[in-house]
Amino acid sequence: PPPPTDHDEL
Amino acid sequence: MNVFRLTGDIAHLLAIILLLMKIWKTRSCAGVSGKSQMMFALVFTTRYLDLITNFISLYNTTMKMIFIASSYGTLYLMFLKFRATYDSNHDTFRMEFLVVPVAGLSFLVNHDFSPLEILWTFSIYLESVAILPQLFMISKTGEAETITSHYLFALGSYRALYILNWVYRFYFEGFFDLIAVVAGCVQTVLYCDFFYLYITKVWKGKKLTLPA
Repeated sequence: PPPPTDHDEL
Repeated sequence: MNVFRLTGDIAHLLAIILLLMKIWKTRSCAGVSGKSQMMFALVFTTRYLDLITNFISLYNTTMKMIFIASSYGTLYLMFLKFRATYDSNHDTFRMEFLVVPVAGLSFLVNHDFSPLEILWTFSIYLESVAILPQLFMISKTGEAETITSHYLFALGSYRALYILNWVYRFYFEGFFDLIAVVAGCVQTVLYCDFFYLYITKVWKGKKLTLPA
């Protein structure tokens, strides 16, 4: 998968 | 949200509350590294800039605001209210040895070369090593107050629980963030020596002291 940039983690 | 991430967040919150309580109740920040705390405030500030640009959930927004506010609250207690108790003679780790390389690395290795993304990456890298001045301080004094060791245990557990969360998310959600995972593993490894001492000493009712 593409690297995530909508950072939903804290 | 899975159980590892939730317990990780709770451990993180607990760590921050423990530290604030220790300082407030003892009216002293002796044994706490102001440099680690400054870097944590920088970590939260640079990571949570997306509060302005991106809404994820009420939980996410609330936790981010608590983390930012509590990190500055800790700095206020350490450097203003209880400044006289700050043990600066033992807090001698050079922050620039961490901040400068971490800033350089965040420009070189990131998901996207944009200001917010570089700042997020900087915060992830900086968080992984921000505890070093605190661990260095303990190694210099050779001991830590029991409440401080509980704080460190909760703080270290948080990223270890996040590793389990990433394993879970990889298998069940197809989610994989290499930067967060590598930095999170580095962060957790740095605590291993402390975890060993904590379990073998503090869990047996003794104070955390380093072997001579």
